Amino acid sequence: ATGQGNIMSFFQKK
Amino acid sequence: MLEARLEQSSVLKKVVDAIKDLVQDCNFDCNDSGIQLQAMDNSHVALVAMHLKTEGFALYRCDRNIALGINLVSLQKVLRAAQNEDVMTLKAEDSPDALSLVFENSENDRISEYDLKLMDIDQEHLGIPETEYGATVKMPSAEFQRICRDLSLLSESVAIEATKEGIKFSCTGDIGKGAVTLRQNPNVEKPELGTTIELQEPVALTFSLKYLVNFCKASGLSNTVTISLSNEVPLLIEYEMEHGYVRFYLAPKIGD
Repeated sequence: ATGQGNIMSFFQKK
Repeated sequence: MLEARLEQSSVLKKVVDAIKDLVQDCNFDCNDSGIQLQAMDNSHVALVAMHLKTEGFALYRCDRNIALGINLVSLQKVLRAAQNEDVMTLKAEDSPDALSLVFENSENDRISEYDLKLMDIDQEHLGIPETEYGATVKMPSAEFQRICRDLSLLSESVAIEATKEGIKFSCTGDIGKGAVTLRQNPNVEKPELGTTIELQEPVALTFSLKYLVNFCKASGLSNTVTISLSNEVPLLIEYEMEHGYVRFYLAPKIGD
């Protein structure tokens, strides 16, 4: 099974 | 204060149509470069970034940075009152509790005036790093929409592979499987109908089709869509307008 990645693990908070 | 006039209401109507199923409440950040928006969906899987540049407005004035906290469902209700060809003027004070929208028809004999209540939205902004993508594909937006819709009937997710042969979208579901491969095919006379692929390295990633189908609601903004892919980074889907863009970023599926 595959899990869904989270966008916040790629783009950091400003 | 903000005063911004669009020659055609359809521009903002299409932008709102494109993002309203992804995000509900968001800030329209107005400054001297135009109107911008950045928002994530509730599950933090996708991010939308929009920019309507000042050059796209018939008149644009914004003395200070103003954040318009807008519920998109409410905005869409008001925009429904604007005809596509109407001139639209947006006005707001420096610390506004409402956005004023005025729609005027081209004959100049009808003026519609609406006020939309604004909200305080505490929104995080994410820094999007400059990325050299492994593959960049430019193709007709209608074709991309059709592929996503067709494959979404078979499966929840799609594998996208870009190689020197072309770009392949494939999926496997309970009823069977499907795949569409597009080969590079530039159309000299009508570039918007061609497919071009710039490849630095082969890329293979898997994405949720639900999100891709959602992004395709922006197809009305542009005849072409640009899909940028790199292994293990979010997909970028860009709809470029004459004076601005709507960009969607989607986190890939992980593991196997």
